[in-house]
Amino acid sequence: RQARQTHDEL
Amino acid sequence: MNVFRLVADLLHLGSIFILIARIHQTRSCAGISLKTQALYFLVFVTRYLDLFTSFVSIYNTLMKLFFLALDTFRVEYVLVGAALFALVFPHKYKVVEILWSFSIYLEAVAIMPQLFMMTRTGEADNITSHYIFALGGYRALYIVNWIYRYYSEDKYSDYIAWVAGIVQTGLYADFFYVYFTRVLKGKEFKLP
Repeated sequence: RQARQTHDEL
Repeated sequence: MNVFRLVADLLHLGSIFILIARIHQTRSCAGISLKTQALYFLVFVTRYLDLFTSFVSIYNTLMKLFFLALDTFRVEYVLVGAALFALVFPHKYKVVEILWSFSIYLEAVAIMPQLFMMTRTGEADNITSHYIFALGGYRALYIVNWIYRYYSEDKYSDYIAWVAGIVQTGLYADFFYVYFTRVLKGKEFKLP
């Protein structure tokens, strides 16, 4: 499992 | 995109429109914390710098532009915003990530001046409490959204977002209680 990129959510 | 996140984002957007409607209707910003509005402005500016560095989707880009633009008109901090943009724009990608974290932490506490103001006066008009409810609802639904995405995707949301998001939603807990027990029954928002 990887951390999602931070720009995906608001 | 899942339903929790979509409703959360729409509540977030709605909260800003409720605030604008309130200022128009009452022709006053009494009871609205200027400190909180200024902090939110900083939150948006430091987080959505990624507009220049990464593209996720049209939805993502449009929403970020909405929040930046509406918030700018809302408190007339155009000059401060321009100065901040000028200061931060030349920075590199890693700095953007640091600012993003800063924004997340700041957002978690930005509502505090507003909540303190309500604690001091002990009341808020109904539109103001709808505004705060919409903001709190947005945060609470983001937690559900993260749980949903944790199980439906093989990536997880950043732990900074998790911790700050839970702290932030916790700050709203007392407010939610008063909102549900009083405002939804047509009564004034008054602390017991």
